[in-house]
Parts: sequence; C-alpha cells; structure tokens
Amino acid sequence: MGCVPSKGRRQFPGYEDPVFLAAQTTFSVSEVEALFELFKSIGSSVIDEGIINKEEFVLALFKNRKKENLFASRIFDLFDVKHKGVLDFGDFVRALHIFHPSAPLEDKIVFSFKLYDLDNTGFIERQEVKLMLLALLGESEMKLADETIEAILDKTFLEADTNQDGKIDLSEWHSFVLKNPSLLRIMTLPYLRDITTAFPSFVFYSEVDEAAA
Amino acid sequence: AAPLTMNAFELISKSQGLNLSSLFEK
Repeated sequence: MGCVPSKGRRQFPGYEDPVFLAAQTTFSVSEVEALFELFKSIGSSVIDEGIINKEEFVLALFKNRKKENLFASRIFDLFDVKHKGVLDFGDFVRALHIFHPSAPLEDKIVFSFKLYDLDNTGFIERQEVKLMLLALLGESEMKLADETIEAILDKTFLEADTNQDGKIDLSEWHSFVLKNPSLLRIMTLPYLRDITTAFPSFVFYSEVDEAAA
Repeated sequence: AAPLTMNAFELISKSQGLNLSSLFEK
C-alpha cells in the first residue's frame, strides 16, 4: 500500500496502531487509516495538537464554533470514555465503530440509551426528556406550548415506560426502540462504509502493508 | 408530521447535534 512515511503520526497523543484498532472494531485497517485523516482534519480546526477538543467536535458538526448544543456535547462526553475532556484517536475510532452499519444492534441500543440518560443514573427520566425537547426547540424554529410538550411526554412515557414507574430503564428502552426502529437511525452512519473513498489520501500515509490490511 | 403524532425521542432525534454525518462533510 502507501509508502510515503507520515510525519510524526506516532507522536499524536493516544495514537494507536491501526492493526490493533481494526482488530477491536468493525473497521478494516484501511478504514482506520482513512479515519485518521478525518481525525486530523477535525482535530486541527481550532488548535493543532493531535487531539479533538469539544470546541472542534462541535465545529465539525455545526461548522460554527460559537454554537453550544446539548446533544453534541453529550455525544462528545460519551466518546470521551476516559473522561479526559478531549478525544484521542483511539477514543474516536472505538466510538465511531458503534455507528458503523455493521455494528451490533445491541451496541447501538445501549449507546442511544446512554445518550438520553443525561445524568447517568441508569434511567431516562421525564425531566431529562423534557430538557432535551426544550433544547431541540431552542435550536429550531419550532415552537410548542408547555402543555403540548407535556402531552408529548405523557404519550411517550405511556408507550415506553411499560412498568409506569416514571422512568425508562434499559430493558424498556430496548423494547421501545425495537417497536420504533426509526429512533436508531441516528446510530448508523452509512458514510462509514465508504470512509476510504471519502478520505483516499490515507493511502499516501499508510504505514501498514497491504497484506496486513 | 405534526409533533403530537410523534413521540419525544422522534422529535429529539431531529437535532442537528445528533446528526454525526456532518462530521464527514468537508
């Protein structure tokens, strides 16, 4: 494969061998190397230090660094499994792997549950869902009266909270999303199937023999 | 669809902040 040595790729904080990352995820070695090109691009948008900070992550999502967004922040925090406040390359690949079209459905269900369990109690509570609805309204042109929001919450919890204890546990969430599969649409990124096409320059920086890939 | 016909999570999932495909747009 590629034979142009990359400059200091191994000097990136948290850089991990593509072969090692490919073995842990759905990605091939070539796909991991292509993701490194994406990682570098996002991670150098504000401060070029070889990691992705929250500002850079939000900028990549919104193309506007001033935007604060509850959901983008929540996804960043879930990607940041080591709670360092920044994403290194390994964090980035292992988190994106869950969004691969071929990743296990169960992983997608668990990740989406954590996404909505804002305070990490192991339950999605009504107040959390209301907060997220209000955040959504804040970022869109949509306006809803409080009584309409409450009616939406009533309907949602009637359907999802099957034991009617006022909160949704993982088992209830599992059943709910299987009945409402569109809720998992955000958990799959078709782009990840074509990542090597999207970032073909990875070939020029590859450090891995074609045979290993 | 009118919001009342959707559940809360269907609405929330429309947030741009949950749309990671934007990461791949150059």
